[in-house]
Amino acid sequence: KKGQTSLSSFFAKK
Amino acid sequence: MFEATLQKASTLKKVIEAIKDLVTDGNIEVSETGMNLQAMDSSHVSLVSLVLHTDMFEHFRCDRNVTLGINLPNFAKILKCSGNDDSVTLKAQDDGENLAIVFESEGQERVSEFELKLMDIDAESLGIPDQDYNTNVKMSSAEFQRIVRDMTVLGDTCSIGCTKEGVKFSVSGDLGQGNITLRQTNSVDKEEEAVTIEMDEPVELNFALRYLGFFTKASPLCPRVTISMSPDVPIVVAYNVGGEKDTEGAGSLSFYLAPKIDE
Repeated sequence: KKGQTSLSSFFAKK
Repeated sequence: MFEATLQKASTLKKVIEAIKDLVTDGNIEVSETGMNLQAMDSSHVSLVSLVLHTDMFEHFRCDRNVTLGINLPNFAKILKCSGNDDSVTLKAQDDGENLAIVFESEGQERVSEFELKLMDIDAESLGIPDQDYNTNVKMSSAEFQRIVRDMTVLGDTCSIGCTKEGVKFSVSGDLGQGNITLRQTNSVDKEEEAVTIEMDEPVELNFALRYLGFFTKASPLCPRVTISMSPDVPIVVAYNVGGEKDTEGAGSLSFYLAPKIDE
């Protein structure tokens, strides 16, 4: 089963 | 104040059509370098980054940076009122509550004026690292759209794998499985249909087809799409705006999508 990751785990908040 | 004229209203119409289903509200930041929009979808899985440089515009004046908080589906409704060959002028006061949108036909015999109410949007902004990707695939945007549509018939997650030989899209679901491989083509009659792959190492990642489907709504903007991947980072699906084929346009519309990973 594949789980969706979130963008915030790759790109830092500005 | 801000005032900018784009010779082809259709370009702006295609841009907004391409993002309005993914992002409802977004801040367009206007500065002396041009217009930029960065927005995430409501589940924070994908991100849209639009860059329109001043070179694209026939006329561009921005005295002070302005943030235009825009409801994109509503903006799209107004842009639909433009004629195919109309120009569009956007105008906003520094602290204005409206964006003025003026369409003019080629011979200037028809002028349509609209105003769109601006919104206060509290949007989170992400810093996108300026990175080199392991793999860059350039292909026909229509072909990419077709593959994403075909994959969606079988499942909701697509694996995109790339080697020097080609790029392979695979899907599996309740009714079965399927895959489509595009081989790298060096000589084709139609340049727009060529598949070019630049890569360091083979890479394979999984993505939600629902989002890839949203991205392909940008296909009318440009006959070519660039797909960039590196292991364990978001994919980038990028279209030139206002340019031709592979040449750098004066603008770009890029979509980022976080990968799916084994749970």
